Amino acid sequence: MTRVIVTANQKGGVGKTTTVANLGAALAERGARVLLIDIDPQGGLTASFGLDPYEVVRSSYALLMYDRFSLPRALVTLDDNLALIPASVDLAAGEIELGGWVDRAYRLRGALQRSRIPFDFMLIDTPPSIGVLTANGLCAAQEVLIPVQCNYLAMRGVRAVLDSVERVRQTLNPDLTLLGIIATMYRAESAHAQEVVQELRAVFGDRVFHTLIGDSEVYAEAPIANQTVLSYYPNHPAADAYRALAEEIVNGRART
Amino acid sequence: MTRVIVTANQKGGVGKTTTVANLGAALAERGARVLLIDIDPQGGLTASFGLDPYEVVRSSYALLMYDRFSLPRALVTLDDNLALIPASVDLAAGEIELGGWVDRAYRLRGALQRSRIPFDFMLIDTPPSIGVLTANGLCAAQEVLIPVQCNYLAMRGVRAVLDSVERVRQTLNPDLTLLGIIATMYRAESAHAQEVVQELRAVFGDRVFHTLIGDSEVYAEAPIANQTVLSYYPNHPAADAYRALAEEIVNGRART
Ligand SMILES: Nc1ncnc2c1ncn2[C@@H]1O[C@H](COP(=O)(O)OP(=O)(O)OP(=O)(O)O)[C@@H](O)[C@H]1O
Ligand SMILES: Nc1ncnc2c1ncn2[C@@H]1O[C@H](COP(=O)(O)OP(=O)(O)OP(=O)(O)O)[C@@H](O)[C@H]1O
Ligand SMILES: [Mg+2]
Ligand SMILES: [Mg+2]
Repeated sequence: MTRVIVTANQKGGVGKTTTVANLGAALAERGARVLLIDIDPQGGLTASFGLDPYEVVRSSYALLMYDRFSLPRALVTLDDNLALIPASVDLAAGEIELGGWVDRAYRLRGALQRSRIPFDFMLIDTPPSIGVLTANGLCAAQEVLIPVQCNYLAMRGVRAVLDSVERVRQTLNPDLTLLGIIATMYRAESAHAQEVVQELRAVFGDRVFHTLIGDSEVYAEAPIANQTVLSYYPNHPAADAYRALAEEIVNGRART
Repeated sequence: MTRVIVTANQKGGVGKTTTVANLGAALAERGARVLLIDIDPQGGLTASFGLDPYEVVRSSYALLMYDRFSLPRALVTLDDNLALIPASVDLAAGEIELGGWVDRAYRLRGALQRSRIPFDFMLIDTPPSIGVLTANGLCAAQEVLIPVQCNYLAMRGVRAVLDSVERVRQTLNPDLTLLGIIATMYRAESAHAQEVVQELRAVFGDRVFHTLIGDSEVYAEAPIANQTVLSYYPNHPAADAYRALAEEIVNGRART
């Protein structure tokens, strides 16, 4: 049974892309077959593996727009058990083109359902907006993972994401559930960060993962080498953080 | 002569909102009359001054949508010499509603031109996307300020922003110029951050401001008190950083 998880938060720069890349690698390291899907026109996930969204031809754009374009044609193998559907800058036009289509929010869902490749996990990266591309992610998935940065301005966005999830669940995708909230860029020595995490736990209870993703430069360095932290610095605490998150996700903790 | 400066970068979380708020406060502190304009449906700038985009009625949305809605009606006084046009969550609908309008990118420009209030500076905050709201910012302004985070994934976005600016200059707003690129969240002890700044200077020369905005928690703490760093921690280096940027902007350094 494939678990399709969409990583969403309309606030920018909260670690969506970094989470999809490194959580995906951590799940693959455990032997799961993992597909990463980039539907952000800015293609940060795609770029972090060394591909250029300006050059990619067989992309998630084609998957969204053309019923007869099959998933295997866009598949890029990244590593053992780890594959990617890359983004193309054409997705920016796609957001506008899809605007008028009656099934515009279900394009990705349809494409994934037509695919016969037995992945254990599909992880979808979305742009920092609540548009038709993010809607495709929310309709294709059964679970939503919300990364939230450990500071005040970022935290206020969580309620907005949960409202979008609820709207989608009620109108477009009744199967959608909250997988959990993952605190990112946490600095243990920061009183401000500690207060934000306490506040998140007070408000959202055990929908907040026990794992905290610490603030570490290696997350920004690994993409320069076209790698995730798990292959670039496999013994670094930054890699262990996403292993711990993978553990919680596989074993069901923090699931509602 | 009013200088209208739009702060733009489609990458999320790079410090657009923080820059508009604190640069605005630094300019006002020098005696300039400053208007901040929030056209991000997420309303982070509005929220950082204690207003709720879910509650705001007289907002930039009304300013964009209604020819007869005049700027003074939306004006909120924040401090001496510092005012705000707040955002409303209605802007999300506005992005869609404006889609079909022939003059959709010029709505803000028209509203600002109809206003008679003699501001010295208008600073426009935009969302992390290249849509009609950001286009309104790019068409209403003569100068573009691009904040860029000191890490690799964020840096690759600068070229994309410059491409958008060039497209807007050629097709929609020939008056648009690049004011400069401001490096944000800089950590002096980080080799990675130093490399990013060196790379920015190598590629973009003196379009990069001499000022670097350092990484400091107080930028995230000030909004909790509904203030900028300049009023919350006026003697902190974090406040001085934006004073230095204001100095460069007023005295023309880093302008192309
Ligand atoms: N835990 C972390 N510690 C330090 N830096 C991080 C961490 N997670 C992510 N980053 C860095 O912060 C920046 C923003 O992260 P990322 O791109 O993953 O966020 P995002 O939510 O996908 O952004 P966007 O909304 O623009 O798509 C990137 O440069 C990334 O390398
Ligand atoms: N120099 C800095 N040092 C530390 N934290 C900062 C700094 N500048 C901004 N921040 C914090 O980083 C987060 C992102 O900043 P901000 O909201 O200004 O970025 P943005 O580009 O406007 O994001 P978005 O694309 O989502 O609108 C905020 O929580 C802010 O308080
Ligand atoms: Mg991203
Ligand atoms: Mg912002």
